[in-house]
This record gives sequence, structure tokens and C-alpha cells, in this order.
Amino acid sequence: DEAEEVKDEL
Amino acid sequence: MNIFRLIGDLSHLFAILILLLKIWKTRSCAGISGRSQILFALVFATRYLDLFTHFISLYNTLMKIFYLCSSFGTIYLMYVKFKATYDRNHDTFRVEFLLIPVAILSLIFNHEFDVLEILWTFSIYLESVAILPQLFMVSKTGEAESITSHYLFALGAYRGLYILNWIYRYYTEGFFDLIAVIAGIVQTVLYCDFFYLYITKVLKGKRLT
Repeated sequence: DEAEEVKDEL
Repeated sequence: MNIFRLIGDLSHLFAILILLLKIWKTRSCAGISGRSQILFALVFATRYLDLFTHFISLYNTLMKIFYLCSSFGTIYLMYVKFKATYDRNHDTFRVEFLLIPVAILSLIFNHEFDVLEILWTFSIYLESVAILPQLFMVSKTGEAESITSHYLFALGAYRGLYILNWIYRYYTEGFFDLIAVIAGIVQTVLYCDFFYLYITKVLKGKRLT
């Protein structure tokens, strides 16, 4: 499974 | 985290706080669009579902919780506590004209066809236009109190600062999110006319008319 992009912005 | 992002977040926080304080101190929500406030609450509720799936940082979690609580708090003040002062006759923007296109766009243009991702996309697109009922209300009544103008300025400045943050992140980290960038530009452009009036009138002590 490819790495999920974590959304660090608000 | 860079300086643009931090000031952007603080500007957003400041906007929400001055709105809450204005309503609380004056015991009135006159001049504020409840429809925009409901749209913002919907934006936060659909975007911050990742509170349950990812932990990013304490800062991130606390800010998300603050935005969620404050937006629902604002709605409570407007529709329950100070209901009598809510200017509903001037708050008539048809929100379905925003919600339906935004829902369709988020189903078509998203990073991944997945429930959380579509809801995130929906929130990004919705946020870009959520201020329209408020701007419509200001144009309809032909004026805004200074405090409402400060609120709108801080709220508009936040996304403008995010654009600088994205430019910075693109050059330093290679980070680029097309959906957020396009929506952020649309959102900032919607405030341009207001920014012009704010600088030429409100900062010189005149009322925004």
C-alpha cells in the first residue's frame, strides 16, 4: 500500500 | 511550519475570536450572515474528520478543536442565544447555489475517490466560497460595522497568507497541492474588492458603505 499523504494544514 | 502559515493560522484564529467577542459583548449578531457561519461550520466538520484517523501534532489537534467548537458556538449564539438580533431579512443568499456545485466538483476533481478525501475536497471548495452570503449581506445592507470589517479582513488575510505558505513550501519542500492552491486563490480573490474598501475606508476611520 502506498504511503498516504497526511494533511498537516488547517 | 513557516512564518506565513503561522501568521495565517493566527489571523484565522483572530477572525473567529473577534466575531465571537463582538457578538458576546454587544449581545447582538446584527450584520453577520448566519448562512456563512453555517457553511464555515460545515467546512470544519467535513475537513477535520481526520482528528479521528491521524494525529499530526498537538498544535494541529488543538487548532482543529478550537475551530470546530468556535464555529458551532457562533451558530449557537446566532440561532439560539441572540436569535432576536439576527438580521435574517438581509441574509438571503441561496446556499444551495454553492453547496450543489461544490458537491459535484468534489466528486469529480479530487485526489482520490475515497470518502474522507472527497469530504476534505468538499470542505476546501466550500471554504473558498463560504463567505459569499456574508459579502452579499454587506452589499445588500450597503454597510458593515468596523468590527465586522476587521473580522472579514482577518479572515481574508488568512488564505492570502496560506498562498505565500504554499509558494514557500513548493520551493523548500517540493510540496504542491493543486486543489488547495486553486481554491485558496479563488477564496482570496473573492476578498479583493473588500480589501480595497478596507484599506481605503475602514483604516481611515470611515464606515464601510
